[in-house]
Amino acid sequence: MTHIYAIGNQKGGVGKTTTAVSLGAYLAHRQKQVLLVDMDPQANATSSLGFDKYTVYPSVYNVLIDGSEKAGAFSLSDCIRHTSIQGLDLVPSAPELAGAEVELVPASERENRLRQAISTVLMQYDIILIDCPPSLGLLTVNAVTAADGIIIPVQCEYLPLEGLGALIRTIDLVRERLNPRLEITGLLMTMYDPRTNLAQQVVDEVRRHFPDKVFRTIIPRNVRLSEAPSFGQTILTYDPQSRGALAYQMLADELIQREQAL
Amino acid sequence: MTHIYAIGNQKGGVGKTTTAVSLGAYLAHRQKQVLLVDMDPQANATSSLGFDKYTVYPSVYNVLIDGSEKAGAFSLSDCIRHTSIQGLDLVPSAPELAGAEVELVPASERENRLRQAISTVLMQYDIILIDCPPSLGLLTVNAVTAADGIIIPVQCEYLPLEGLGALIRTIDLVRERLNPRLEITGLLMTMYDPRTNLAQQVVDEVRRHFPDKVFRTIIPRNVRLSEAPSFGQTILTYDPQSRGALAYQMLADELIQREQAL
Ligand SMILES: Nc1ncnc2c1ncn2[C@@H]1O[C@H](COP(=O)(O)OP(=O)(O)OP(=O)(O)O)[C@@H](O)[C@H]1O
Ligand SMILES: Nc1ncnc2c1ncn2[C@@H]1O[C@H](COP(=O)(O)OP(=O)(O)OP(=O)(O)O)[C@@H](O)[C@H]1O
Ligand SMILES: [Mg+2]
Ligand SMILES: [Mg+2]
Repeated sequence: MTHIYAIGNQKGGVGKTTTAVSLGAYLAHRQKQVLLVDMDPQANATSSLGFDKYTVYPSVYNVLIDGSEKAGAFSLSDCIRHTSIQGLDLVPSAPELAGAEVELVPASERENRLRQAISTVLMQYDIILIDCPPSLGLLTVNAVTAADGIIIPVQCEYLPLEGLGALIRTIDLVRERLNPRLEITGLLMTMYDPRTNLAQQVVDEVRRHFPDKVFRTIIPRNVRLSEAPSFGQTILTYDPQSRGALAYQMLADELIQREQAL
Repeated sequence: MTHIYAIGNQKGGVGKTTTAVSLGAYLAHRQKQVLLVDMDPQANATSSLGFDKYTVYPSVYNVLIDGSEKAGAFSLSDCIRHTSIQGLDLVPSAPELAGAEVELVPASERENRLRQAISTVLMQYDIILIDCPPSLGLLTVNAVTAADGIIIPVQCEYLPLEGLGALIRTIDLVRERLNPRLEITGLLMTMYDPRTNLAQQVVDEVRRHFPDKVFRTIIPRNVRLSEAPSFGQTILTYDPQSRGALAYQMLADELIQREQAL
């Protein structure tokens, strides 16, 4: 049974890409077959895994825009690349994805394009992770329409807390109209800095609003996580003993446990 | 002569809103008449200044969607609110702005809507700041089409550095097709943490790529900046002695000096 998770939050800079890449690496490390789909035109997940977003072709853009009906259209498996991590594959993004939201306005099935594409490769993977851009537009809607669950990174600060209401409402709308199986897999507290009171206050607030929905694992603020992408490496190979690496390892184990309990 | 600055960068969480609100407060503190336009559907600038984005009406959304041709349409001055800071006014945002990108696809003059709206209030202000969402879509295009210059916050980390190329290309395109006077006012280094080597490496890299375009003022990482919005206050009233406050005060002075030199 393949599990598909979107990693999303319209608030910018909360750790979506860092979570998608690091969690993907540790799930592969635990012998899961993992596919990471980069649905962000910034293509940060693509470059964090060592690929050049300006030259990679085809990318997820080609699959979304062509759709399955055009002759000679690319399938999702045409885009799949192996990464330096055994068991972690990538569907890369590219800058032209930025135009997809407007280009797809007149298209049929525009919210279901990614779900249809993913269904052609589903059996090859245990887990599929989808990195989302910082918006609630069509790319994020495609991601949560394709997914079984959404993992919501929440930076331990005030402004990221504020936007959760709009995100939950969008998730509810997608569940009603496009994807009845969509659930909130969990909220993941990120960039936790024990030296500030604010961080603990935010964690307590989120736990109060979303009882039973917050991952036990908390990701600390750890500079090694922000250094790894500049080497095109995940934290698993860049600094496996760092606090950031150990936290994402714990998160992978917690997610696997949750899946087994289902 | 009114100066209009867009504060933009499609990378999420780099300090766009914090800069718009803090810089706006210190420019007003220096006796400038300042208008802050919130062009982000997250409406973080609106809430950082103590307004409720769910009840504020009309908002910038109504001005953009109605345009000037509809009877009974709202003008920009219908939306202007005074804030708790003397000399700082706000045009608030609201969540329905998220739909504007798609709603404006068939509209005429869709990139010029904000420029046309701002031209009706120009004479009342010395400086107009526009807070942008984390994307290069129609809302950001409207902002840079209305502006004389763009201030680009760059977080002192690797991933934010990566996206600068795409942003510069978009600015060049807008200058060619929509707004010939658009220039890069400056790149502002934010969340500088002297304890990490990465921060200084990023600053050096940005200075090398963009000589003469990087503000001398560097904004340090300072938790007081992230606490202020939870009280609906700017750093000017929340903690004027903090390192974050002093840095934004210096930035306001540097910007005023640059304007006088023009
Ligand atoms: N736990 C952490 N500790 C320290 N730095 C982190 C951590 N997680 C992420 N970062 C850094 O913070 C910045 C923002 O993280 P990231 O890019 O993963 O967020 P995002 O939500 O994907 O952003 P966007 O909204 O632009 O897609 C990056 O420079 C990243 O390297
Ligand atoms: N210099 C700073 N030191 C510490 N925290 C900061 C600093 N500047 C901003 N922050 C905090 O970092 C987070 C991101 O900042 P902010 O929301 O201003 O970025 P943004 O670029 O506007 O994000 P978005 O892309 O979502 O619009 C916020 O929680 C903010 O309070
Ligand atoms: Mg990202
Ligand atoms: Mg913002």
